[in-house]
Amino acid sequence: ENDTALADSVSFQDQVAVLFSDWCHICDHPTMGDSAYSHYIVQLQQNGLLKGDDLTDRFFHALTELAVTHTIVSEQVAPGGISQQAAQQLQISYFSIDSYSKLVTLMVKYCVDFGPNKGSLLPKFLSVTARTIQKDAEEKKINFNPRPYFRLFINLLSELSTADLHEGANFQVLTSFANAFHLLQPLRVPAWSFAWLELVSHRSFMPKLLMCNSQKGWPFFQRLLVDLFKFMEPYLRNAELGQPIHLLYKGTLRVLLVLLHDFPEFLCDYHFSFCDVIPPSCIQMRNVILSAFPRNMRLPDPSTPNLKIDLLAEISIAPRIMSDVEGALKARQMKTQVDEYLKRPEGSSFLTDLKQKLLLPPSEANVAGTRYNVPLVNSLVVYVGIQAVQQLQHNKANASASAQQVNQSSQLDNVQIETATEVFRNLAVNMDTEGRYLLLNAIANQLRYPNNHTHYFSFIILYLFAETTQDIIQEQITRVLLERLIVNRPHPWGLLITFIELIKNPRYTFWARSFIRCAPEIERLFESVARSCG
Amino acid sequence: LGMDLTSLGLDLNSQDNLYKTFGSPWSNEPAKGDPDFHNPACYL
Amino acid sequence: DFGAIGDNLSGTSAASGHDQLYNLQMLEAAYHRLPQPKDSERAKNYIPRHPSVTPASYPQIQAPIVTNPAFWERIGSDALATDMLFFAFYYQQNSYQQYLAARELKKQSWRFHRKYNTWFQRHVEPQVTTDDYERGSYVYFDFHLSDDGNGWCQRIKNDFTFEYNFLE
Repeated sequence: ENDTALADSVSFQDQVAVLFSDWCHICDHPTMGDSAYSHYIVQLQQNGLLKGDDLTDRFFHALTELAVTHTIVSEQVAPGGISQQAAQQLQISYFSIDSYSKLVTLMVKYCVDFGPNKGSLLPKFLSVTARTIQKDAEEKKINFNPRPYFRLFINLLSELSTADLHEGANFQVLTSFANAFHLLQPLRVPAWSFAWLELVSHRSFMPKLLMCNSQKGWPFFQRLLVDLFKFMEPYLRNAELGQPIHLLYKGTLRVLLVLLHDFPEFLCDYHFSFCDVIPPSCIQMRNVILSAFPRNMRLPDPSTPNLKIDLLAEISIAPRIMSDVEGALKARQMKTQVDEYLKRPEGSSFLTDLKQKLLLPPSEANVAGTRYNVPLVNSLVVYVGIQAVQQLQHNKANASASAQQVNQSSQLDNVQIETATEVFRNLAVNMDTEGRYLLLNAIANQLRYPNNHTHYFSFIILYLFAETTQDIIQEQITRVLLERLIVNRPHPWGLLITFIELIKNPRYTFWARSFIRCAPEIERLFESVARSCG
Repeated sequence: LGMDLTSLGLDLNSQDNLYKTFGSPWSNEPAKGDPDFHNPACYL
Repeated sequence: DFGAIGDNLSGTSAASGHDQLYNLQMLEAAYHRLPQPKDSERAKNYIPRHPSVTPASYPQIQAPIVTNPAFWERIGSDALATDMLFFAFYYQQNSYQQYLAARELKKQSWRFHRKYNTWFQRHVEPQVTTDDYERGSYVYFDFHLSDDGNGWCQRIKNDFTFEYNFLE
């Protein structure tokens, strides 16, 4: 059986090779017009190669291998002594890849249809190609050459994302590529990481996916960014970067800056997901995301004397959060407990073992590089904050109700608000240094552009500073704010106004704290920060 | 990990969108080759 | 998705089954095979239909300036040079030059008629304007065969109806 299967396979390969050679011949004569192209595709259909079945998969797989194999015409290894980078200069001809991508483009444009329940051509082609790339990378390992596949995708992106396709079809094309890139994410094909990020951020893909179909492409791109951050996280966590990961990190910063400049609302709406997968050591990269604000918003200068934050119109508007804030709480069956506690705190033991619940099992702790489940801490902080903010808004809305009602409901409501605050106070007091740092980070991640989360969490972090009697808590709050300010710009607006409030408002007696003089360079640092904050 | 982000070759004060000339995550150079344009089929 | 930042399996990535060291090695290899600018340079769409051999002293490749939009805006502002816009449009099809030429023509109130593949410009205000068409006298850029030699020229068409569903 194996022999016949093998023989079939060899003859199938040979047949495909002949077909591909014919196609390249057609491409080699530009005078051959559309009729030659369409005739060739009809032939493939008549040969039963484009029915959308296994044979179609094998056909695309064989074509991809042929096109890639004929790309590297010679691998010149430069004479010794030249840097490895030069030595890897391959003599590359893209004629076979360009011909192949032309064939696929024409099949898509001619709307080659597989018939009912077979799906459409492009997703099938892309999933076969993704498997081919993954297989090639697994087999060749450090000898895998990503560039031919990069060329194949860049051709298809350039041709298909500008084609005369109507909006809906264009969206299908872009999401098909997004799904393929998710399949080919760096954690699955690390040897394709650089090609992957260049394709994902390419002007034929990223802006089109983010601009088409009224933001329906945003979840697809958010998933790709999370794929990238997850891959880099273990290496960024310890801030020890070799050249390759440092290049990937700088490339990621460039992409984030394009997003910050051209699509800030996208970064605003998904900041929560990104903060889950960006390690706390990546302060500047996280600041880029947290500094985003809607383009139609004008931010008042944080150092404006007597700036009345409360009077800003935007400060009472909730930010749009597209990420799943409750996901981590639900995954640990904690959401119900939180809701119960916020409604009826008296007699609840929720806070007693809350810290324990936020810890990771030891087996996961060493992989995650922390003893705490950071996404769970983030989820708890933001979810509790959202409940409190909603309650505050509810109170305000009821303010016009009758005095009697206001007293009753506001007493109940105040309990809810105080209970929320109690969650943060309890954790700040009972967590160890590492846990408290992650808690304060989760709070500081909400200090962004003017909105009611920024307002609430700015109040909470200053309240924790003012209410505590422990120096260590005040020191950690200062550290969490300061380390985000002493990196290069950009700095989130909410972070600046919170720190300025801390150092200017005599209520916090900041300058009387001993830790700001714990060392000469620290003392100088605070003086310079105080000057730069006016 | 922090750096001066203005050294990454992107003009963050540009009035125009950056993605149009964003060449590659690995270089400061703006995109080469014809920028993204689209000629309607009836032009051909 | 909202589990620990690291990965559920000890030291390996749930998504791929590779461990961090393997991933770093593969990344190192990829670092020496970065995509090069030429990998994404599109094969020039514009393939001369009848490339003519010219003396080597002539420029053998397009001058970079022809891909500079400012160059075409200058041409557009010089009424005499409109023929250059029509040349690029009809003789450099599917190229960036054609795109830029069309954009300048449109700025000068030329309108492309999809049925006649011809650019029209109002010669005077149209006599009739409805939601579906306008009718009047138009200048159009045309190629005509005649005994004194063929040539591109601008002509006037009176009483022409320009149906808007033919407007590109």
